[in-house]
Amino acid sequence: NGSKRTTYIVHMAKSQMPESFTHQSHWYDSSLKSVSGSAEMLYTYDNVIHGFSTRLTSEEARLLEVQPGILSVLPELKYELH
Amino acid sequence: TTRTPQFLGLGDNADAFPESNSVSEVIIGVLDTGVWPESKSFDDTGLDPIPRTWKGACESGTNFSASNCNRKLIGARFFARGYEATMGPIDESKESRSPRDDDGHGTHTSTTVGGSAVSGASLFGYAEGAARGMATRARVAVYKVCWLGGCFSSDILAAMDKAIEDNVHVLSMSLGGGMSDYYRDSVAIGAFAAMEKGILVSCSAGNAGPSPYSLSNVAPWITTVGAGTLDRDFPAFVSLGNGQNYSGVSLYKGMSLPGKLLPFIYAGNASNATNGNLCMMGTLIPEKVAGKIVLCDRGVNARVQKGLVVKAAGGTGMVLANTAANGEELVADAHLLPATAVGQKSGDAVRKYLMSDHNPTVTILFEGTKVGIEPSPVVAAFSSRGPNSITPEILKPDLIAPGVNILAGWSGSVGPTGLATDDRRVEFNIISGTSMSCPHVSGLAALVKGAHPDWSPAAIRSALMTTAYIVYKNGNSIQDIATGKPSTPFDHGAGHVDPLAALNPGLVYDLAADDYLGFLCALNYTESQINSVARRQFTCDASRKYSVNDLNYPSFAVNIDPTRMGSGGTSVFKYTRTLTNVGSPGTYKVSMSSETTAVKISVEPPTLQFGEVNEKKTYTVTFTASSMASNTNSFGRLEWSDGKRTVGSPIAFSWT
Repeated sequence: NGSKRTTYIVHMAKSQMPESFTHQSHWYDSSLKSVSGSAEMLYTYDNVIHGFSTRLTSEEARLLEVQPGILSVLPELKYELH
Repeated sequence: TTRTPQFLGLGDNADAFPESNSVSEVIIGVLDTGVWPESKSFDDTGLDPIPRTWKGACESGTNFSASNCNRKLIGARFFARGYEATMGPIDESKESRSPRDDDGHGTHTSTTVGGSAVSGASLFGYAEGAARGMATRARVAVYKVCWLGGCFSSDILAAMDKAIEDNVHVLSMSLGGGMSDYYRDSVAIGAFAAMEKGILVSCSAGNAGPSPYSLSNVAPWITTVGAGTLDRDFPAFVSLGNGQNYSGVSLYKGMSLPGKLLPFIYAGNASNATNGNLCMMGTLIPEKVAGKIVLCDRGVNARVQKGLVVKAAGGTGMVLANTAANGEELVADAHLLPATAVGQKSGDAVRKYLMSDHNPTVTILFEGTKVGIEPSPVVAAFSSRGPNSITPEILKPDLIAPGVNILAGWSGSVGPTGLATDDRRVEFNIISGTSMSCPHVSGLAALVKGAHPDWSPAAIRSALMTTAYIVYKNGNSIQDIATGKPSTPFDHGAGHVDPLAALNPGLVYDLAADDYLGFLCALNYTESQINSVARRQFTCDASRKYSVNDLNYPSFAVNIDPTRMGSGGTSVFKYTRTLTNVGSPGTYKVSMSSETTAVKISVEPPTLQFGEVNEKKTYTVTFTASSMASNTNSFGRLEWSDGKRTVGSPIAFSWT
């Protein structure tokens, strides 16, 4: 189902952030908006990665992957207690 | 925990640790199911004010407020956006949308890592004693990332992100998720960032043992912890009508069985289901089991649920018998009816009796708690095993610690079995898993951090690994309960943790973030993949020859391809290592041992002389391997000793 949204973790190359953005969160937001008008960020990450998590359709994920500054768009994984 | 402090040598050696001062500056973050703050293990009596470096918070939510934190439990946060995005809004009638632990697991791990001392702790009288965490004066901060439906990587990453910002010193993570490359694994990625900030990340190895290649959390910047037993048991004997007795274990407390033999039936003969032997929900025929003790085979559904199924069908008691999948490993449970668990051999004998006797009878004799069990520790069958499936050149697990039948704090909103129908409430529970061994090592790492605040995560791990032991006091090798034979480095890594020795290792194998970047280059990671892990552009030096073998790890894994032997029928592998002096001046001499004559080991130079603290010396090990059949494994050990201290490294040889 192409319209079904799942969670992705989007890794971005901070060194490629255009100078027109004053803060990385604005760049993340702009990148996301370029592929989806409705997707919202779940989290933005500052320390563990440069990037964010969001809900996307598989087509939106594919489009985002080829945007400038995107390192990877990885599907969320489920972990379990040991 | 009770017993583990004594078992680890902490009980009678309190003065050896810098408990009162520097350890109280150490903050341990625990990512788990949250916390039950009312546990006595979070009593903050006598603790100094919260360290000034702390930037965390105590978040409020369902049945949880900032007033639930204190000088022991200094932080509590919850991360549910990823979970709710996939699973829908949290049903607050079933779980708390707050840091509160409705499961028990998070309270167990967080009290194990740093709980205050509580006298008279027990589970229904079992394992009675003074319970304490490994680092009783360290501070605990919990990050709830696991919910009824699981733990999602977007939430885990967010929690690690915040824990780094909050300024924790150790991160304890008793969770895992399959086997992904490091650049796809959120725990590995988050742990890399934590490591760069000087935070030691300790993770459970997984419970997928004894199968080989079953480890999770194998990134070399993570400390990977397997599980062993204590010298404590909870015997409950099966006494058959033919006069034979078989030993088992149980934590049952409640109405006693009548003091006579009772009718006994095999579940497979009391069911119309093809899997009736497993005592799955709704498979037992009440008319056949009423008033009887039922033998159920272990596997598929939860052990405690089998007891519930027998009880619901009118059974009086249960004997839970292992099959080949579990061998002789016995895990004690607080069953809802009189029940005991027996190993495969005993189970086979009891099954044979059930099949051969026309009127089988049985009773169960509960013996309480026994300590001084030998041999101990033994590697738990469930503890995940090497080789490392992602990078076979890095030997994992790193070490083992107590993880079987561990008593620690529990949630007040769930019974000891975790079953919805279990309305008993306990302050402490006894459970098993590498989830339990991981916080032992996290807490011990906090003690080492307290004693040596300037040590890197790699140096602390090195101290824990190189001082771990692999033989009992009688000189015999630590056993693997899955085989009944000596365990190998694929089972126990560097060995069983010995915290007193870890305080003064003499020498350490140190590593910094740049070393791990070189490691990623050696794995032929692309710039983009390295950037995903390390959060920065890093170009591998095309003129440099990177080798995974040269990562300054405190262990060795030598992978030999029999199809690529040299002209003399041998392959030569060179490993370079650098030791840093963290003790007094000394001259260390090397010694090697190996099970196999198929690999010759030489070390150059064979003697290292250290003067100043932080002085570094490099050595090279050369392994010259002859051909062996594919899938052959053999093991050895390399030790540096100055006569007082021994710095040991396991070696694994694998012919692929």
